[in-house]
Amino acid sequence: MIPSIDIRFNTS
Amino acid sequence: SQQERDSNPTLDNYSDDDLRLAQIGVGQDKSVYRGWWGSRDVAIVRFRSGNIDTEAGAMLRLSRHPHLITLYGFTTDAFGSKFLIEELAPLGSLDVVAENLAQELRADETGRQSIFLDILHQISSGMHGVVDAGLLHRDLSLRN
Repeated sequence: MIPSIDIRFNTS
Repeated sequence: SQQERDSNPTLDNYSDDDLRLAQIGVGQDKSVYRGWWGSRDVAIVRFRSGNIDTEAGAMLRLSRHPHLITLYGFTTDAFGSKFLIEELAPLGSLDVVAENLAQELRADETGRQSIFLDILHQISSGMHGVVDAGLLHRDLSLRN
């Protein structure tokens, strides 16, 4: 199973 | 699912500008963005079609390997689009790295051979990992 993880885009 | 979306509140708020600014690569069937998972730098891969399950399945068959990108997980946005979250190659695409290195090595005749052999060894080792997993890549190239 692939874990569902919480990410953010890096826009800098 | 709603549960997946609830676990990714920040991803529901991204804009087209965020996507444009974070983009680090684009291919025929996918775009790659830079992001964070906690304090870790990650690559966020968005597929144009339904290829995500094929790619995820292939990456899951690969064991952890020092010369292959690691799959960390996936995430889903408010529109139901799925993204694969992968290890970020900090130096960027290997074709660009190799091109830059080639220019440097033209000025370093003594170190050239051992550095090239080291690079070839690392690439071969990674490809061996793919073969060991029983996978057929079908699009091997420096950029991939």
